[in-house]
Amino acid sequence: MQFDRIRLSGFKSFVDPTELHIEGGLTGVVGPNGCGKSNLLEAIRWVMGENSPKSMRGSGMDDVIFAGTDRRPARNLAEVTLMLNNSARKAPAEFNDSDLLEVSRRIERESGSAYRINGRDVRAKDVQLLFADAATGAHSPALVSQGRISSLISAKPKDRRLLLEEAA
Amino acid sequence: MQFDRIRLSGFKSFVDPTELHIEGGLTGVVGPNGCGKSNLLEAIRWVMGENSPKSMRGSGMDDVIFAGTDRRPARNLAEVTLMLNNSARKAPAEFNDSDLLEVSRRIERESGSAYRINGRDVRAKDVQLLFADAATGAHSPALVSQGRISSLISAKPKDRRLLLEEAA
Amino acid sequence: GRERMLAAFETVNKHFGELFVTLFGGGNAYLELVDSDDPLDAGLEIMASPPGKKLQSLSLLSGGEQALTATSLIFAVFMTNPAPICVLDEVDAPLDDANVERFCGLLDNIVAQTKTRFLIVTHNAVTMSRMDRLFGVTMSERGVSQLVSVDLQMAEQLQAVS
Amino acid sequence: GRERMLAAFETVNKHFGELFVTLFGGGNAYLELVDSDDPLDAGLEIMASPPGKKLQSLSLLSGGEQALTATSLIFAVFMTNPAPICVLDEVDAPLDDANVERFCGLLDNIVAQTKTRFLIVTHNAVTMSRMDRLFGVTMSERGVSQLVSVDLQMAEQLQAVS
Ligand SMILES: Nc1ncnc2c1ncn2[C@@H]1O[C@H](COP(=O)(O)OP(=O)(O)OP(=O)(O)O)[C@@H](O)[C@H]1O
Ligand SMILES: Nc1ncnc2c1ncn2[C@@H]1O[C@H](COP(=O)(O)OP(=O)(O)OP(=O)(O)O)[C@@H](O)[C@H]1O
Ligand SMILES: [Mg+2]
Ligand SMILES: [Mg+2]
Repeated sequence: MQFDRIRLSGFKSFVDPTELHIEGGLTGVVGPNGCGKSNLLEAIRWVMGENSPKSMRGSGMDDVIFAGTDRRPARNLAEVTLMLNNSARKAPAEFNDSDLLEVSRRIERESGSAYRINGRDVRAKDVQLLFADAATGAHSPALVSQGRISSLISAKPKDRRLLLEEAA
Repeated sequence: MQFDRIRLSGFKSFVDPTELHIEGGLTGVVGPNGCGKSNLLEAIRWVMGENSPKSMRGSGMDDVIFAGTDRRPARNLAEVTLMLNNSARKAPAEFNDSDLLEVSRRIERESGSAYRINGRDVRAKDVQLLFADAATGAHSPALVSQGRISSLISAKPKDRRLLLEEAA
Repeated sequence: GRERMLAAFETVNKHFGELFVTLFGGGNAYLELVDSDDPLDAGLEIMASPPGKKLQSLSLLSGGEQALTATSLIFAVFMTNPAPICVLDEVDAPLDDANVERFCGLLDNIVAQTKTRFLIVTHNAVTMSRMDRLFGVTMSERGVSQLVSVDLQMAEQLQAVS
Repeated sequence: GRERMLAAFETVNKHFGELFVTLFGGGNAYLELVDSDDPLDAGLEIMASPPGKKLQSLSLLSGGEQALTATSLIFAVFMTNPAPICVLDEVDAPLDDANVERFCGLLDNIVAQTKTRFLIVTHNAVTMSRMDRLFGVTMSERGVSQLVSVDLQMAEQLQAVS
């Protein structure tokens, strides 16, 4: 599985449709404080099935929907889509007939999230399993959020051991 | 009261006698990771009467004494001296007869700390009061250690309020 | 006890609001005592709205915005009783260049106002360029720290070619 | 359960030791299970000795040394089961230039080894100069984020003159 692109719309400060091409090697993301860099990274974890609002820096799952500014009204809908390259054909059988995998998650205010893979409605669990099989997912140790390093340093030894359990 | 110089010897990684002239305005301290910058700043808090080993990143007060390297043996003694300008003559009466105030703290392994002001033996409390009267001291809010900002951000609201109490 | 706490709160809150605007170049912020009617038992909540953004609790701001807001609070407490010495250990680490410039500008203002002497540990090139002088700490012998004077122009040239 | 945990521990420990040496340019470090004979109930202690320094628990290292050691641990877990995507949000903030260079060198090695794609949020000029491409996030309309492509040479020139 290879991550090719991510599309966001209505997700936190990315209210307008935005597309990021993820190419090979090292891609830097830069910009001033508060401009939305961490939001962009959170979109990746969110579409892979992150279900803890706290780890998305919110109090409820609706907090990822664009909340509005003085000039723009709040939205009621947020959607993130990942375009994955499946030419190695290692996806679960029911999605393995295509070179392209399109995984999307959509949340509507007060009605929860809906997931799709290649246009088909699926459960959150299907999305989580798809990514788990590819050695990634919302809880992958390779997704290092801002402040994760500090909390690892100050964590109690028993909490640090939990990091190992994700490797086991 | 004005801080003019600090002298360290045997204090953490500053085993050899070192003197820093503190001039007016902004003095930057730079250098690679682990070279001793935070140690230097901790010496200032320590000589002003800091008595919590944890806030000096140690488990006991002896941890500030140079612990040795492959080439140098551990020391048994650490000493830090602050040279203060008292030409405004605002120090407590018993030390107010001089333009220069020399405050020093010395710790000997397993025998505790000894304080002096202008060569006279004093108690820790005298040193703490001297600095408290000058709106400074080991717990001054103006001494911002590495990681203090992060812990203020993640502190529970009741713990944050304690910061205010230092202002009251 | 209580009156002094409340008076301190009012003073710090006033300084906090002003310092926030200085450091962010705009916006608005204030402190709130919460969770208890007794100020000696209350929690300190921080509400902030960076320029052009809606008011939110501190926990909802970006990493750099949180750091700059906490810095405003620390300096607000400082301004109620300015110290002759202020020591800052890497407080600029999460800040972007524009915020670092405003931060250094604030330090210059404080120096002019209170004659406080600052010792600022930093890895940040912009901060280094705004200092009045630089000292380097080195460990040419492993495990042993030494203090050296660093030429300001030299440091700037090193930064530019790296 | 337990065997798998212990096997994972051994593998991670081996990677951790190697990655620490890569990131620090020397030294030595290892992990320990403590506080319990049962690996499923134990704590994870980190012992590290940066080049030329004596072995100490993580809590006694400098700020930057702690960050680089924790980064070695995260990558050690990563190497046991490399992911196709790795996202790093400002992990370079407390690092000096030499450590940042070694950190970016490690990322290049991982790319060559596992073909993992990296997204790296940074404010650090050295990191920016080592990226294969840069995207900028801006808020020209307040509160609304936009993604723009950033020219690498342009970014380097801006850093040099600032
Ligand atoms: N649901 C939402 N709707 C609109 N804006 C939001 C929403 N959630 C967060 N934001 C805004 O996103 C901004 C934070 O963005 P983010 O944390 O991505 O910044 P950043 O670029 O990572 O900054 P830093 O460099 O300081 O870490 C804040 O201004 C916040 O108000
Ligand atoms: N008692 C001691 N004797 C000898 N060395 C010590 C002692 N206590 C600490 N050290 C050493 O001091 C070093 C840490 O120094 P310090 O924390 O000042 O680094 P720093 O320059 O602030 O680095 P950073 O930029 O990463 O924050 C460590 O290498 C540690 O081993
Ligand atoms: Mg961020
Ligand atoms: Mg330090």
